[in-house]
Amino acid sequence: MKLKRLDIHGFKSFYHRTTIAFDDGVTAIVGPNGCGKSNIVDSMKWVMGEQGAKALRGGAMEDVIFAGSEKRGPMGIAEVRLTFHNDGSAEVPTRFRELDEIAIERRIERDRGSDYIINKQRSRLADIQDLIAGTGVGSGPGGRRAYAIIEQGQIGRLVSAKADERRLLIEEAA
Amino acid sequence: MKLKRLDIHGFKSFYHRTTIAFDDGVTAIVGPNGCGKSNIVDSMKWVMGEQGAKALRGGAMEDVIFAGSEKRGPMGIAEVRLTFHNDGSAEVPTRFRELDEIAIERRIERDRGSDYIINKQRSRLADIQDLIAGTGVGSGPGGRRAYAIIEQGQIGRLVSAKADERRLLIEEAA
Amino acid sequence: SRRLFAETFEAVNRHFTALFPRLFRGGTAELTLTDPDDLLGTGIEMHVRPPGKKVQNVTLLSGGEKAMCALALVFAVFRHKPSPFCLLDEVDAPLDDANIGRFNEVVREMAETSQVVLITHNKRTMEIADMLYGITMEESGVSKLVGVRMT
Amino acid sequence: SRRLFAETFEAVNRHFTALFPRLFRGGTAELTLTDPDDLLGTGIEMHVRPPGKKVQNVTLLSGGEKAMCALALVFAVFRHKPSPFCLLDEVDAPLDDANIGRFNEVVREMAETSQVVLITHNKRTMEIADMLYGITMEESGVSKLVGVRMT
Ligand SMILES: Nc1ncnc2c1ncn2[C@@H]1O[C@H](COP(=O)(O)OP(=O)(O)OP(=O)(O)O)[C@@H](O)[C@H]1O
Ligand SMILES: Nc1ncnc2c1ncn2[C@@H]1O[C@H](COP(=O)(O)OP(=O)(O)OP(=O)(O)O)[C@@H](O)[C@H]1O
Ligand SMILES: [Mg+2]
Ligand SMILES: [Mg+2]
Repeated sequence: MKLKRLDIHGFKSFYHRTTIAFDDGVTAIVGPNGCGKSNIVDSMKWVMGEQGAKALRGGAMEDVIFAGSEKRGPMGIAEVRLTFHNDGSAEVPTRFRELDEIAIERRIERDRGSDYIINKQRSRLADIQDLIAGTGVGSGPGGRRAYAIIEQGQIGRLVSAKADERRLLIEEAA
Repeated sequence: MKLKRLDIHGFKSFYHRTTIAFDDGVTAIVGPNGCGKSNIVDSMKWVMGEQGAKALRGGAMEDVIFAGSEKRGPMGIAEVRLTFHNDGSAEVPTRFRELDEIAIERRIERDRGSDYIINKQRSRLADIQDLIAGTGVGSGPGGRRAYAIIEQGQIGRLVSAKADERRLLIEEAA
Repeated sequence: SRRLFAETFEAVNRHFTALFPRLFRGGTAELTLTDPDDLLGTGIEMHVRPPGKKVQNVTLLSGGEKAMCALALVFAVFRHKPSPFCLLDEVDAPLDDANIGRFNEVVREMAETSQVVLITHNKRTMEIADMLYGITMEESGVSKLVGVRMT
Repeated sequence: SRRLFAETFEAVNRHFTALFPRLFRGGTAELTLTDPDDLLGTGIEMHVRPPGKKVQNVTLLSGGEKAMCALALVFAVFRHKPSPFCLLDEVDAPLDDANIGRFNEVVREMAETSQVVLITHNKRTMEIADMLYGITMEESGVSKLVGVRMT
């Protein structure tokens, strides 16, 4: 499964509907401090099923909804959709096997939990996690392998980690 | 008390006798990864009385002695001397009050602890700590204020710290 | 003592509130006590609002914003009670060009009353140095001082 | 299972041992098991020797050396079992010019079989991108995608 497109709306600093298209090779995201680059990483972790607000730098899961700015009020909903090419390289549940594209989506409304959607059908968190696990991106805590996403400031952890923490890296790759 | 000079010999990667002179204003230390810049900071923490090997990135205090390289064998002794101008700005013990310069020195030999020396006289760790406390650099844990030295990678800590940890900063400045 | 802590807190807060908008080119920030009735035990919270943004949990700030915020606090404490010297090891690593410029301005200001020793990989930061030391490992594993420039 | 862990460990170790001298331009490194008789519980140690230096406690390494070492491990795991994409957020922040160059080479290689998404402030790293997205906050507090460059 290859990344095809990321659609963000109302997630953290992304008030506007924003689309990022992915191709083969290296995609670089650049911009000044605080402009929203790491928020893009957070949105991908979130749509793939991240359950811990702290892992997204927040105190509560609602912290991911656009909180407003000097000029704009807060929004009520955050939505992220991550679309994959289904190139046959992954273990995909039977009902998706014939599709060219698979789109996972998550929305959260204030005072209501998250909804999970796969190809426009309401799904459960477990369905999202199974799908991600099959793609080869997920199998660790947070529903994805520790070595597929290296968050800002986290690279040093592998070196300072205790011997048994480092073991997890091998277990996830097994 | 102003910094005047730092002399390093046998401390970590400083096999050669090395002297760094300090003047007023900004002194910048530059060079490639792993060349020894942070080791200079470690040497200053060490000579001012640092007791924890972990605070110097080591496992034991002897880790600060030059361990050798591909071409050179290990050394047996590490020595660091930090010389101050005594410009009258600090609370200095009476016996030093008339001196223009005050030099604190620390040496460690393998299988022997550290020796502390002030102006060529054998002294105790407590003498070094009193002197440093008087200069306005020392008063926190590790014998020096937390805000006088910001180690590599540590700047984020003040923001991620708990409310009661941040209190220490104010206490040290009181 | 309670009174000393209160006076120190007020003074540092004043410096922090003044420094933040200089480092962030706007915005507001302040420190608060978690328990104002217990001056001997109270913790200290940071409330930060970058220019044009809303006050939010400080943990949501970006890597560069967190570094600038921490520097505002460190320099605020420093202004209240300057230590004779200050060692900063690669604190500018997460900063973009604009923030490096503002950081350097504040460092130059601090250097008027204290000695500042900076370790950096950044060329613009090197430009503000009065004295520049280069370290190399031409011979592997052995540090060598290769030059002093009075700039 | 024991056997799967042992095979995975061997394979990752082989890649790690091969990648380290490419990132460090020499030197040696290996992973070892803290308890080879207990494959289900054993921890994993890292033994690292930068070129020309001696093997030492990995905690003594410099900031940049630790980052390169961690990248060697991450990329080694990746080579054994590539995930379809890899997100790296400012992993090049502590690296000097020479290390940035070697890091970029290895990233380009990984990108032949996986999609790599990089966040960076470094101009040299930007140069290896096939696609470049710029984000700004022209309107305070609101992120805006400002341009895509197929480079
Ligand atoms: N729910 C939210 N609503 C509005 N803004 C938010 C929300 N959550 C986070 N932000 C803002 O997003 C900004 C951080 O963005 P991000 O971490 O993506 O920056 P960055 O581009 O990675 O910067 P750096 O280069 O410093 O790492 C912060 O200023 C934060 O206040
Ligand atoms: N006792 C010792 N003997 C010899 N070399 C040592 C000793 N202790 C540490 N070193 C070496 O010093 C090097 C680290 O130096 P240092 O941390 O000062 O680098 P740096 O210049 O700060 O680099 P960076 O820019 O990556 O932060 C390591 O390679 C380490 O192996
Ligand atoms: Mg970031
Ligand atoms: Mg360093």
